[in-house]
Amino acid sequence: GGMAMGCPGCGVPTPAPGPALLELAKRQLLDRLHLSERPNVTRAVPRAAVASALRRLHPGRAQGYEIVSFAETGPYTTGTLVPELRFELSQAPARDVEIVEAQLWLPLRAPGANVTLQVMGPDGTALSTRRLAAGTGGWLTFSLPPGLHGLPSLHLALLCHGCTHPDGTRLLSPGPARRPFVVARAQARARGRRVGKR
Amino acid sequence: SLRCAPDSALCCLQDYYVDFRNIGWHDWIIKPEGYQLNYCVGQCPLHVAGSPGMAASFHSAVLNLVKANSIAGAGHACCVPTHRRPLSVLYFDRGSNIVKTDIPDMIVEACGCS
Repeated sequence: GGMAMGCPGCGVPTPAPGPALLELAKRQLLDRLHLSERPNVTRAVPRAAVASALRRLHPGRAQGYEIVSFAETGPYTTGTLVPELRFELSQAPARDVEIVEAQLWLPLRAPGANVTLQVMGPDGTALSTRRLAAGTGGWLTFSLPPGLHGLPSLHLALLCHGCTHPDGTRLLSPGPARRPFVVARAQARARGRRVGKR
Repeated sequence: SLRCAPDSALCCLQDYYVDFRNIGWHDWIIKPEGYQLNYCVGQCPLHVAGSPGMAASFHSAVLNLVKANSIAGAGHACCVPTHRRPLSVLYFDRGSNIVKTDIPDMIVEACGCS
């Protein structure tokens, strides 16, 4: 009895509610998010695009990470024939986490005829291909190799076979709520089994 | 586990809600709007430790029986979390990507005397 606030055995005095406790809360949250300081959001993403992407995340997914990277704004072509989508990827938030799955989400217009849309990687290899029936548009997903997410940025080209022009980005129907994005799902790296010895 | 009342001295759970708008973090944390930074505070007199619902574990119950029989060498009982739950966070990282993550054992839900 008669102990001061806090617990001598634990050696951590409990701060009274106020600035000290708020600093403790900030520190605790940043540590658990593996962040050294709070991020400064430089490139604002329209709330509509965020809401649209969040509706496509895996609701109620068990423990794990999901990272959504939005395509850079501005024209989706770099002036060359082969257009491209550019993404600034963030690495998995912690060292013991690996990307296990990545998907590209594209908001597409309905094509006038049956076409085949190909996603080409930075080195020109075809990463993913999907056939689009005439008249079908909306959000479409293309699976990407998880290893791509290890790059600091990702440049993808879209080629359309059967379109009047090979520029696949002409099929995109971009808008504030319709920004192409990549969703990567990460999970804790499986550690070697630890045998406890008594 | 007890929730702290203004005048409680026994080991209890102190609710403390941190609103991210109040600390200027609502621009980069999309969800939730804040989080319960609950913590454990209060004393663990000998007669309390080890009683059902307060002991953090069988080990602490034995330790407290040792103390209750005032055998030398008993340590201090501490008011510590005995149950926690995860916190799901959705935030913008410095590249303006959205990260959704679940932080295990983040919210203290119950306290007990170890």
